[in-house]
Amino acid sequence: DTLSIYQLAAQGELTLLKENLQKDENLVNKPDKRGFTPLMWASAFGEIETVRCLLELGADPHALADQRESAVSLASTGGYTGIVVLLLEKNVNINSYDWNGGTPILYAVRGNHVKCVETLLARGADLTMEADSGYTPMDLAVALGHKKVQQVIENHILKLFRN
Amino acid sequence: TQLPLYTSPSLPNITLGLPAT
Repeated sequence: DTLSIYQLAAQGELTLLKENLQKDENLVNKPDKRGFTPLMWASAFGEIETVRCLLELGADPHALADQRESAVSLASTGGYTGIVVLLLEKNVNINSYDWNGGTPILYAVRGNHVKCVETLLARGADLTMEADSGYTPMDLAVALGHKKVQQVIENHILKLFRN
Repeated sequence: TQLPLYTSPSLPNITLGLPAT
């Protein structure tokens, strides 16, 4: 019973989390000491039902943590495609970047999350944005040897040319 | 029993270990 709202969100303890949030309506968007909100914690740990509930309770999907981390980048890092879709349906910035120069698609490529890369591309992720070290998503897929991801990106580029 | 505590979310360094382009 001493778990913080952040731990409850990360662990998907929805009942206890809702009880806590009902005590104070500002809690739902209260950032922790590094600027992470409960929505970011739930997105980072793949708790999709908690993400859905937090959004219904008024969680701000556009919020950024202290280093400009976003819920959509945290979900993309873990390859949680269902959560990425929920957030994109709230019109979050699909090309949200942080102080690493990271974008959701760069994190999905780095994690070798094929389905997540496909989803981000299908919804307009920018393939030209580079990480601080100059890597585009395609450069990264090649450098890391993620063949399937590389193929998904190539197919997407071919489709763009065809259209 | 104390549930295990999760560490704070973090975004990885995307190109850790890769040569700069």
